[in-house]
Amino acid sequence: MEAEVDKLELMFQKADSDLDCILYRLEYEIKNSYPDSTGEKNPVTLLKELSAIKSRYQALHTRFESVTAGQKDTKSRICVTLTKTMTMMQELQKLTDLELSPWTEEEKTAEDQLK
Amino acid sequence: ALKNDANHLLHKASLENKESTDFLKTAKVLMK
Amino acid sequence: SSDLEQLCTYINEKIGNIKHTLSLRNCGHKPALKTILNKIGDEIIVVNEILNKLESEIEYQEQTNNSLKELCESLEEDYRDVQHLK
Repeated sequence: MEAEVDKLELMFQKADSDLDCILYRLEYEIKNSYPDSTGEKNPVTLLKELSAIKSRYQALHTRFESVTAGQKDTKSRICVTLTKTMTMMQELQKLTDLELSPWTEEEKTAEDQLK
Repeated sequence: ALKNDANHLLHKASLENKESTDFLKTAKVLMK
Repeated sequence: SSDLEQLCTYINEKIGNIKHTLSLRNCGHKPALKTILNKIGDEIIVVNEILNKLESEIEYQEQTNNSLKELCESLEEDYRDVQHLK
């Protein structure tokens, strides 16, 4: 049984390298039939560039999703902390009867926007 | 399709950026 | 059996790739297909430019994210100070 498995493994390895060889020779033939002097890219190069930009797009998409998720989390933390801080400031103001300077229009607008 | 997807994502990213920049400015006003 | 399946998938993918490339072998010499190839080449350049812009937007977004994080940390510190005051 062991010998059979080894034999099968060798067959698969040979098939694999034969396929690599076929692909290499095919690509070589296509590249040769497209002298770069024409300034046009041969189909093989285009195919490779196409798959390159597809994976580049996927990578950027993943990066965008993760940075957007991170930003959402930070923004909500900022809103929560700001609200808690302002509430506590008001409590402190009552406790100490301290008169804080009234909010400017800009600050009021900013608070509304964050809300 | 890939070109449209890339354009769509570019548009989304620039919107996100504008919104985050505004948010940052607003939060900084309240920080003062 | 899953290993064997993986192996078969791997070999089939390679065969598919070769078939794909074979179909390309003659397409460049037919004028109509040659035009399509050139169009694909142009589109690739356009898409790469869009991806360059997208990459710089994402880099800007990552910088904004860092500023937001710094702001958040300093806010949380302020909150702790106010809590301590109270």
